[in-house]
Amino acid sequence: AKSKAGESICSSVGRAWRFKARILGPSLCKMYVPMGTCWGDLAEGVMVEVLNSDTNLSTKVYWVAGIVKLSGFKALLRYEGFDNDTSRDFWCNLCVPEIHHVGWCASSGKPLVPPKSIQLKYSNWKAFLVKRLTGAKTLPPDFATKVHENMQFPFKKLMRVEVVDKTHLCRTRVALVEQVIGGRLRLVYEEGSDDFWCHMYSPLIHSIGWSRSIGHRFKRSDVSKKIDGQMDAPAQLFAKVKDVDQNGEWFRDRMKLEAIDPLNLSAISVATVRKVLADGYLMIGVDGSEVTDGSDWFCYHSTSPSIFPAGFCEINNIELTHPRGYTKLPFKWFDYLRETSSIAAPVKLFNKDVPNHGFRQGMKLEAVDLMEPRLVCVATVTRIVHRLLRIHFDGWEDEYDQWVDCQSSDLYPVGWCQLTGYQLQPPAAQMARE
Amino acid sequence: AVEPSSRKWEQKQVQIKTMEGEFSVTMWASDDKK
Repeated sequence: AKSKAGESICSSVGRAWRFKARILGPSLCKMYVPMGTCWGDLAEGVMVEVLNSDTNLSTKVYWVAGIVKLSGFKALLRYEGFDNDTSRDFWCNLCVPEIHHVGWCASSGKPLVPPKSIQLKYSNWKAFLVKRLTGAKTLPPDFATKVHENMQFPFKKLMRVEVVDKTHLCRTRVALVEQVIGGRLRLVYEEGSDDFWCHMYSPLIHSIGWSRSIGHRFKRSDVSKKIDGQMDAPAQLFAKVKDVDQNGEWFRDRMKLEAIDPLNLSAISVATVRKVLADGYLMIGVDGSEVTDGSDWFCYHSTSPSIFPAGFCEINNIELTHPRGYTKLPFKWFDYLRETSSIAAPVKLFNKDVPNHGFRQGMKLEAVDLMEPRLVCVATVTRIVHRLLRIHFDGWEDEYDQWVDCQSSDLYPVGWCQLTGYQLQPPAAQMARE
Repeated sequence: AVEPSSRKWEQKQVQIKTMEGEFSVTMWASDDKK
């Protein structure tokens, strides 16, 4: 039962993993969603040929419909001839095989047949169609091909990757791709049977050799020989991070900052740079952690949208979670820095880009529950702070909300699960009612 | 018809087939090649 049950039974290791998965989840942008780069062609008014469900004919027949509204991959369609009558409007995923560009029926030898409820509305359907279709937009003829191409993913079963070790968040280990659905990977550790899901562009996974190259801790594998068919996933398949110049003013150990709390993704916490790695990567620890050996430190890139300069929460009216055990409340950064003899990481080192993401409060989407990353759930954007989105899982209490970056590879448009064949978790209340 | 603002769109002759026969209309479709 989603993260609720998981939370109640989770061990510190489990919690640590969930924390890790959550914090590192946000990564790349919507361009990685299938059809993301060509979706701009679609808009209200675009005409398609679609199955005519309002007919007595025994064979499949089609009719022209116009897009009334777009929601994610789904479109509200209205058969031509219904004018302003909304009673027969219907939702349809535009990427399913039943949707075609205008002209497809003729090229396939199938006649267009008007819905029977309006069959007598016009005596000359040809004249009607000429008038309605001339100058209108339709899908490109290769739309179905584009959909197919966009559903091909470069990661294949038995590819080897480096991925965070869910039993020790501060290190990585080798895992094999076991399954790929819609760009999401089910990874199985090379030594063991544990699996977990993440998107192929998740910042959790890297090419073999990444850990050594940046100085990240790594659990060496005792597997001496690769099984037939295994291969290291090519480095170019992974998400790229921005190059950064670490030679000038840069993050240093013990610098303070604010970070989305990996053990509680609903919160942003006081945190510390614990170790500066190469290529712009940082090991971060949440202040007040009960773990003293650093095993819950987690790796962020310096450009990550999940770390913030001290004062970010106060400026943006977000409650900052103070260090566990810190009693001098309300928390004041000035006092805390003085008491801990530390300095705040300079504001200029943080990623301040705010993409024109277009998300608005109240919008629905399909979002990964990063506490249980195999689950993609019905969710709502409830708050927007620059590029940061507050994601609420429909039917669940607010305590399960998550802060997620607008360009996360764990956020998908409505209809993504249907398109990719990934199981969508319905809102909790509906689930209870089946 | 007025050309849509995106230059990716181009005019195409589109064939239509109904029970009453075939004819063509001019529509706009986006073109990847541009």
